[in-house]
Amino acid sequence: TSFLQKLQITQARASINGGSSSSSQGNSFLVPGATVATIAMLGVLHARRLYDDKKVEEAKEKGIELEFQPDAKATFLRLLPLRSISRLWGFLTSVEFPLWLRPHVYRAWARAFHSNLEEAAMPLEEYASLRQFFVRTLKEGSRPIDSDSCCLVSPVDGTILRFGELKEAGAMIEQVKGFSYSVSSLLGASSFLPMIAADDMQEESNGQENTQRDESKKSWWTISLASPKVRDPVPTRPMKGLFYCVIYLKPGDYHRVHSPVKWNVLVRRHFSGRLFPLNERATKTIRNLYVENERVVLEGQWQEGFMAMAAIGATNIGSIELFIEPALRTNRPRKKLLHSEPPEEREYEPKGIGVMLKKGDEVAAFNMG
Amino acid sequence: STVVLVFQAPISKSPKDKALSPEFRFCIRRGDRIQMGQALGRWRDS
Repeated sequence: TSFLQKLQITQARASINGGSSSSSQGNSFLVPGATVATIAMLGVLHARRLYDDKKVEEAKEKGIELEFQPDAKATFLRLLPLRSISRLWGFLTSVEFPLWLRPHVYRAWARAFHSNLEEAAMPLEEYASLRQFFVRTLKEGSRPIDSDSCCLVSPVDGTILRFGELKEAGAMIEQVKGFSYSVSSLLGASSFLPMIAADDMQEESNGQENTQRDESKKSWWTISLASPKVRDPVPTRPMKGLFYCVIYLKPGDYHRVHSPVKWNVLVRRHFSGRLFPLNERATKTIRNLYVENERVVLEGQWQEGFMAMAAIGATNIGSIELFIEPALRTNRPRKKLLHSEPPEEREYEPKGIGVMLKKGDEVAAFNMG
Repeated sequence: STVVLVFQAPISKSPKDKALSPEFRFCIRRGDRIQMGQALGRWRDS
């Protein structure tokens, strides 16, 4: 502000003194002035963001949970054409760099997002574009697969956000404190998710342990006024032994998805939803983030029963490439205005066997844009 | 981008003697960095 005030004073003095030369001198200050002001503003915003992130980290260390706080930014994001932005980002990152520039760009990316370039399978010059570099494969042996036959391995590189056993009615996963989403909404209504009627669950548990039955707080008139979505004629609970794990991939992480166990993929579902960002800030401000975003769900069976893996896209990493079904195209231009289209489903052949995957097999990749 | 896994895993049939039960247990903590191929959880061979 003081800089702009000085600039105005300089301009006023110039106009008092008169003369075209001094007026043009005043104008020539305007462009660098605006640039400096913009840079300063961006600097302040960045500093504030770093400060906020530090506060969040400190809160986490103290064991304080993040709470869901919808804000104006979330509302603003809903108005943006995020799919078009994502596709434009994909186009820009597909532009090929000249050979001499490639190592510089990729080293800068690695420095900014903490990637390990030593692990890249090919020399940096061989990745023609940032998009190609982003989905790079790794040198053999970079990711040894745990050989224990009684373990389930991580399908990706990333940060563990949530994990646990699904016990509550409706099989809900907590997005952040104060807001949860149901697994059946994430995987699709036609999912083979092992659920049983809440009454059956009661009978089942009677023989093992005494559980207190949850009293429903809804009266008949609140149910009748509620939307049809809320009305569930048969309340269901997940069967015992149903677990979940949510893993977040940062932009610098290895972005290929592998098989967590030996299993048979029977069905693929593609939800062509929105493309909100998936960072920590977004998870605590955008409601139903994982359920609204575009995603590919693979569902099948392993030696212990049900297995499902959902790969969820974001604005910057909008498309999901499936190696077991190369024809699948995601992040396509949207033709309909509605975001709540039913998922596109494909059952893999042969029926009941589907596609067999071994532990560690490459299944999919997240692409830029 | 995010990956969500949902799966059935072995559970303890008897609440007693948990140490010897074939129950599935996660071997991770929230906020941990994990690499592809590292164990998320284990169970005992029954």
